[in-house]
Amino acid sequence: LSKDVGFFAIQMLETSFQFLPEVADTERPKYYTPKNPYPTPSYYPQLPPPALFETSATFEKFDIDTLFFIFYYQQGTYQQYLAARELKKQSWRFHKKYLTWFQRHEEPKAITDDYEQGTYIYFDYEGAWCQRKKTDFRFEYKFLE
Amino acid sequence: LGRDLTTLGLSLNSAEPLHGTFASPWFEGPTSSDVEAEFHVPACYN
Amino acid sequence: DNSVLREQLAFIFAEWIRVYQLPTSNDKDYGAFINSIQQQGVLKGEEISSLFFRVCTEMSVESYIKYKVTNTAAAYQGVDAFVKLIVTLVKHYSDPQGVNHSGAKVTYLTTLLSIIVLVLAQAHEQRRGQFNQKPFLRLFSGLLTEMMTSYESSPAMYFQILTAFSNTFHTLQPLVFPGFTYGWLSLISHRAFMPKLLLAENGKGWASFQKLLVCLLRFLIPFLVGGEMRDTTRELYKGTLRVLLVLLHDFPEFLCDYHFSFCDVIPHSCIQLRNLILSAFPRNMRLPDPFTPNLKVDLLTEIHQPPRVLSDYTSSLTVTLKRDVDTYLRTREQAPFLENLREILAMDPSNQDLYSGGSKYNVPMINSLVLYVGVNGIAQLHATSRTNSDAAAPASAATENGTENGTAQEDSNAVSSPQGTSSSPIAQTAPMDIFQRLLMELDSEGRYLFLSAIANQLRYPNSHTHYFSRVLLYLFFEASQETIKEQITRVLLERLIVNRPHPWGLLITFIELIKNPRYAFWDHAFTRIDPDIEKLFDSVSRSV
Repeated sequence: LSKDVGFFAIQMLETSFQFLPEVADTERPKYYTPKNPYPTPSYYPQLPPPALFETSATFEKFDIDTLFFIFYYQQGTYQQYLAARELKKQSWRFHKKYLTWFQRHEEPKAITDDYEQGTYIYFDYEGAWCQRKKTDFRFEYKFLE
Repeated sequence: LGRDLTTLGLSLNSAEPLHGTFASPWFEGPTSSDVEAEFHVPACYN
Repeated sequence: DNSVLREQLAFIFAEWIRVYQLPTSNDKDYGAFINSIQQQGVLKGEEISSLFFRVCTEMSVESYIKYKVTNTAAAYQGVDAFVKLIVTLVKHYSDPQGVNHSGAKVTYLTTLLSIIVLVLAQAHEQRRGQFNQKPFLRLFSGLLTEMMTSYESSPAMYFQILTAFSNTFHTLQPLVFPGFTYGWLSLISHRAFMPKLLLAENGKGWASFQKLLVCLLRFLIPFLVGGEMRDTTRELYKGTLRVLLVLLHDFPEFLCDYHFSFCDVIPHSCIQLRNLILSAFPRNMRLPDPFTPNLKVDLLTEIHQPPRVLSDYTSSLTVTLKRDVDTYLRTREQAPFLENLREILAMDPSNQDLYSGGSKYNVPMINSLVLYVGVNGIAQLHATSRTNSDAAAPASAATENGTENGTAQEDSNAVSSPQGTSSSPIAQTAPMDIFQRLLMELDSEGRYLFLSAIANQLRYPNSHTHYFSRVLLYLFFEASQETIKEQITRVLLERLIVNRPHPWGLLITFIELIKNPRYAFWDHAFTRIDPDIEKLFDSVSRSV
């Protein structure tokens, strides 16, 4: 193993150290499964109603906050896909760089082939979980999902 | 001089095998699956 | 050109994730899905099925990378779904000839594991500084857990599955994929892997696991020999210690039987790490307290039992050297190799690399030579003592010292004989000639490595510990140069002043050295060479 292999090993070991495994990486979260579930009366539905959350009609009824909740906390699921579709229908646009949704607050001041610029509302999912206003924002289309 | 190996988070005097609760080389303590969350119905419901 | 096909396969996997996500899904739904993709021909033919699993692996990894920002549990949904898909496919897989279903399943799993390795290798190569081991760690640990749940109750097949994982992890070893090192150590020490492999009947998994542990220690060498430890090395070293402590606590016999392999790849500066391995002793053995006053080691029955050594400890000897040593041990006639020991044991410059520990000597060869000569020495002793006892009247089987073969007692009495020569049975023997020659021929570094090789055999009570303990004490007594006595002391002392654990045989030998007036230990100038050294010896002798 020549010297530069040593350098490669050191560099890649740093990379591996950067992503040091944590508990959540190998342990599946233990969901509570009742040992002896209380028998609910038969007139209650025993299973979630089939496909209720599989149709976009259901998602039209959800308010915007619920749609954002499903989008950010049911990631990788079909429901996320339906929520995203509903948000788009309501004129929200996903920004791939900021990983959040923007909606025009008014007609943009400038629209070119590469971007549009103006005042927008965007959803702050990291901070206060609310909608915020952003003036003079340039939405580059290369970031439009 | 090495280090005090009893400070590495393993109960070395345990009569039980350690491998059953050895979660990882990188962090200490039993795994979540071993610490079964116990849920008890409060007495007032009985 | 297969982007369209990839797109279709990606959609099928996305569909699988949806099925997997549904809380109402059950084995029936999973089976139905498998049937549907079988009918679509996705699993037919090596090429398309390999592409399908490659797409699944890549999508799982990408979805993790994309979503890990906000939510780890959600980020792993693709990976967890892929684990479920693999487990379900293996479960449904059967031997086309209808003969050996479990063998067919294992072969199928091995194929899938190799595809994952390919994707990891490509990501490791292309993403370099951005390579993220976590999704692959999750994938393999999920498979280990699921396979344990599904197949632990069929030991024969389960062992084959563990072997498939062991081979995969050997391929993914840190020397080849350093970017996967921390994930790799998590996997080989995983509670659904390490203990299962080591608990497999008759220790049939030990050789595989020993190979993995040697890979880790070999990788560590250049990071540890350097001296200053970076955070990365410190964390890796600490993780290694934790894994070895679990082995010492739960599988000491494994460490005992492979101690030689591990000592070959542990840098001599990692004294505590090496002590940890040499301190292991079989759980059914009770060790007498080394500090017991007037402990009669010679009366322990265990000192006549050879330890089990599963390592191939002669592999580092060249054919020529082994042949010359055998001839000399048999005939004790002057031999050229005794004149060239320094050249023979020097590291071949072309083999010099980061992982040879930086020494100019071939340490594994020295270790092999010492143990090989020692094992022959013990055999000769037993042969001699059998001949003597046959020849002598039965009554003298127990010599005046009340010990069976009296060798040790005679030995320690013998070294005190006034003219300095010795009638000790280990003296004036071919093995001792070789040891004394090594002491004279080698320079300080070579002598240190030679004495370390002997000290590596000072473990729990067994015939090797007993023999090499006497060899070391005899070399100390017979040494004409003060520096050699000093070096023998140093090799023992540096292993005792580090934090515990300390091997039993090491303690016994050092106690004998400083307590037995025969060695006149305290008369040697080096015990007072410096106030700190004097304090050190005082504190060690007090604790002893």
